[in-house]
Amino acid sequence: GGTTLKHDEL
Amino acid sequence: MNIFRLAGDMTHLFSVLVLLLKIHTIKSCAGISLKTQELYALVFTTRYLDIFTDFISLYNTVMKLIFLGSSFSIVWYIRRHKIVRRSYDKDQDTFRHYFLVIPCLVLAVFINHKFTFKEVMWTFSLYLEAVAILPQLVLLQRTRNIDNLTGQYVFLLGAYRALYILNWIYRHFTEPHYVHWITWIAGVVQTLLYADFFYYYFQSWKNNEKLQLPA
Repeated sequence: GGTTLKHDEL
Repeated sequence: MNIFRLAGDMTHLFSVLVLLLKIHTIKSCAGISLKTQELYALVFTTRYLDIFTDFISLYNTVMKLIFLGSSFSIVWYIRRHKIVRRSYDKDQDTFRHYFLVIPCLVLAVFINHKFTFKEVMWTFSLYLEAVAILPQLVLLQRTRNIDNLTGQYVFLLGAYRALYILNWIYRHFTEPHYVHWITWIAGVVQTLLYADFFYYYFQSWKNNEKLQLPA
């Protein structure tokens, strides 16, 4: 799906 | 970035700096669980594996370095510092790491967003962070009393994750592709774990008495 797996949170 | 996440990050930053400052200033780690601090160092290590590969922002990288540096400094102080280590109560701080690490690792292998090393490690760090406070809460119950700095430390840790929950709700409504149900579940479990501590913390603060956690 369109889940962005970029972890931009700490 | 939204106000909830910024407030959450600042609260989290403040909690680790309060702890580091306390240990550095009074040269004592009385009431602090080394087990929890070691688990946090592991949480940051496994979560920030991408620190040099995926650049998000200067803020993101700086904060990662601060969290890594402060958590390892705290572990170093309690393990190695010639004065601080004397105040470490190893007979009371007996929670077994692997009781938490192994289940989180197994869970991360089976329940993750993508079965890659970095993604499994990242998921592991989420599950571990949710339970990493347990040795500290067990120690607080054993030592019955807690000095207010330790109480503030645990309180700030709980508050940071509660603010993150608000951040996830906000992002869920403002960003169409923002789906991280594993993060949400781990974050809610973590905050619920603190809930009983919150309850007793507020009770003691309201009645203006020393914090007593039930055995």
